[in-house]
Amino acid sequence: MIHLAGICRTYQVGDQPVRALVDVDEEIREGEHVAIMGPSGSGKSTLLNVIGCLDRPTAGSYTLGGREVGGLDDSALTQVRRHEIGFVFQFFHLIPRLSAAENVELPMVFAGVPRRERRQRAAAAIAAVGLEERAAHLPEQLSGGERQRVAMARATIMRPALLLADEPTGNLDSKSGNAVLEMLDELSDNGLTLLVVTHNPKVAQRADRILFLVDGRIAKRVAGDQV
Amino acid sequence: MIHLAGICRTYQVGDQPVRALVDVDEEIREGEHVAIMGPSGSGKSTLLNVIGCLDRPTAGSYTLGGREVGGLDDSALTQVRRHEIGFVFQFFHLIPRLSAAENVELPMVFAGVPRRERRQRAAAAIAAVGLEERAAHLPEQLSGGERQRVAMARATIMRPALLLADEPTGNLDSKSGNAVLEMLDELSDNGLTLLVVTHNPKVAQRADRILFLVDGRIAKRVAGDQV
Ligand SMILES: Nc1ncnc2c1ncn2[C@@H]1O[C@H](COP(=O)(O)OP(=O)(O)OP(=O)(O)O)[C@@H](O)[C@H]1O
Ligand SMILES: Nc1ncnc2c1ncn2[C@@H]1O[C@H](COP(=O)(O)OP(=O)(O)OP(=O)(O)O)[C@@H](O)[C@H]1O
Ligand SMILES: [Mg+2]
Ligand SMILES: [Mg+2]
Repeated sequence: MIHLAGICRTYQVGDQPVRALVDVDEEIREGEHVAIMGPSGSGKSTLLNVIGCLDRPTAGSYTLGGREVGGLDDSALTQVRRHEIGFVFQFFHLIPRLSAAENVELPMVFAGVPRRERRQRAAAAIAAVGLEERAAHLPEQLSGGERQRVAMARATIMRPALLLADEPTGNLDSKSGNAVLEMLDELSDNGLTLLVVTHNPKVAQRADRILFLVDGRIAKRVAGDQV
Repeated sequence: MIHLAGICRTYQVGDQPVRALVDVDEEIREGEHVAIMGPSGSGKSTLLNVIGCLDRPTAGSYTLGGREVGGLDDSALTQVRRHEIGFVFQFFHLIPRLSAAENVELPMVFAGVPRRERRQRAAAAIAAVGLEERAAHLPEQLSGGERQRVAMARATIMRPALLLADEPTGNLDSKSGNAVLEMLDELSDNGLTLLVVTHNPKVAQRADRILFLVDGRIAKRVAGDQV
């Protein structure tokens, strides 16, 4: 489903190039559950942003579902992103002026889902992450872990074919973290392709396999039960 | 050094009160290293904000270094905060238009430290968290864990008497996380009073003792080696 060949991403800071991704070759099949680990600054979020069509590689080719993504213009890229990919960002990116429930409804608004159905589905998703009593809160009226759970509910509400999660349990205690991971496992069992960036070996162990990034390169690949 | 008596903090969301802290009584002695754990939404960040003079309790009294803090007006509170307390926020709050080095310099600017000394001390602090090559980057040009480390360097640059850290290693791999924790241990050994909110038992174990919050109350207190 995902085919990366020679992917590079270089940032420019003043006159200094920052080589965030270097020659990344990888194939991820439909329905796979892959974890991405590596030191802080090794390129994990950058890799996820490229795969999630939020960022274009500086070089190399990215084929998603058989289609060469690098060749798409911005509006086509936006379509792919909205319809096929769910994203849990490292720092959530909730809309400040929308409540938790309205944030979860947002992808459905874009997809033209009727209002009554949106309300029901958002309420169910919010309950699934244990936040019924916080549905009306704005993001700044939520704790860190509550915002993270809202981001998870929003990313999964359209049952996307591909879900990218950047440190989805980083702000969660073990109980709410496990609830989120079980939710992800269930989606994965139902055919979702799942990529999870994590620093937590317990989270990585649930994957079929793990990619280790070091200085922008894939340094190592292991099976899930070997971490 | 810190004396909390009957501390309550209630938020109002529409017509719903949210009791984030309920009757918190606690004493923290100078030089103690205390960890704060508890489920997502249990009031940990709220407690830290009250102790850090960023938020006022709805009820109860807070005595810091012998002085009743609740009676201070905003400008006096700001003075206390700037001169005596270092804070690592759950989501960092770096100034977007300032580079990593400039963010670290900021407390020294407020304290009137001369420019040359500021530059030297900021460079040393940035090197101590392994970010020499990222000193000129803006926050949006940094990875999540890099921003977290800049926040740590900024919070400790004035060697405050009290340091409050809200999930200081949540975005860090074990290597950079351990580097940060060793830095905190060293400050603690030198007399710093240290409060750390964490979901990670390994981080909590380094404390002298641990407070467990549940629904805004201190539900349990244990010694550091018992978690
Ligand atoms: N500004 C606010 N207005 C209303 N409710 C709030 C506000 N800030 C926090 N809350 C609520 O108060 C409760 C405690 O929040 P707090 O941020 O202290 O939790 P926490 O223990 O730090 O959680 P986490 O582990 O998820 O970071 C949460 O249930 C949250 O929804
Ligand atoms: N917009 C940008 N401009 C310049 N450099 C950047 C930019 N974004 C990220 N970087 C740099 O690229 C490198 C990779 O960043 P990335 O966010 O992918 O790391 P990461 O593996 O997610 O780290 P963490 O575990 O800390 O979240 C980092 O060293 C970072 O400083
Ligand atoms: Mg990252
Ligand atoms: Mg918090």
